[in-house]
Amino acid sequence: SSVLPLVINTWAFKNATEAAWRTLASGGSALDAVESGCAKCEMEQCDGTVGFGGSPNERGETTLDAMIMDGTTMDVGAVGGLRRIKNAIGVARKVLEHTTHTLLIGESATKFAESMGFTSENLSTSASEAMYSDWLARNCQPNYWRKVTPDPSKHCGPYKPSGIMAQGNFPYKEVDVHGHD
Amino acid sequence: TIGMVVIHKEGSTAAGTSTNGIKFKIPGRVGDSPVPGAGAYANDKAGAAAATGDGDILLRFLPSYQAVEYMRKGVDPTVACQKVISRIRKHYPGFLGAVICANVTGSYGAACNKLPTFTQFSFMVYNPLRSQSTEEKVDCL
Repeated sequence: SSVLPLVINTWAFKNATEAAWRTLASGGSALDAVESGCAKCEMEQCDGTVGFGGSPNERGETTLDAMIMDGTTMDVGAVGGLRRIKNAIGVARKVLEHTTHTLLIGESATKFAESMGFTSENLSTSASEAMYSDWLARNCQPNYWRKVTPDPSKHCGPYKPSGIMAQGNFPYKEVDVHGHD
Repeated sequence: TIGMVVIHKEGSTAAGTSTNGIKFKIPGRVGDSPVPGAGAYANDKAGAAAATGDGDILLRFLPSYQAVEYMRKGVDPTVACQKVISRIRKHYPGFLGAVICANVTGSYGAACNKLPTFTQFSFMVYNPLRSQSTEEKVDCL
């Protein structure tokens, strides 16, 4: 077909698209192209929603999720809640290539990454630390708790289950357009 | 989050995602991105797709798998993406979400759920018909 090859990606992350395209142009596979495109975004911290230094959790830590899938073999490699490793898509590729598993998570995924030669380093930046400090100063708003005490719409945790709150109605809360999965 | 779909000139497909998730999540929370069929999915017999948005909702519907299955049945990529968004919207009208879809012939499309703060979705495209990557936008449903 005249319209192949094709690279498309979510959001206006131009450099990621071009990195993937260059990989194809230099003879790489579709899988290689996905890895290089996503890795480019991780390095450039696309919109603050990819890579290190973004989206701190309730403890101020940045963790990364990534997944890569080969549509020919239906093989998949993925990592969730990866700590202290910047190249999450690279680790996902190693899961695909060097294990028969699909998804590794958390500290154990980090140990796997280190065994595959990835360097462990802090994923926080001054920007993510400032974001976290600001969130604490706003009484931990917004957050994702419900049916707990103290009232999560007004207070920080730690939280415990609340029998009284369980009677209430908790409608779906919209996620920030600039803070997505 | 970035979700990416690549169709090789020889027809092989691949898809992937990378994200640092949503801000101020409860530690341990994982969204749709690393889950096959949710964040992304690929199958050489049909095409590939990737989703982005509120991962807590998206991963309940396996939208990327659903989109690829629609395309396997011959549905146009844009329509496949739209059908996926519509299915989720029936349960969560206010969810933040968008999907990109491409089939093995190189046709592609995207769809998103319209919100007051999210009326258009931008995505990037590169194929032999253009000399550089191009930003395209789709109006949300």
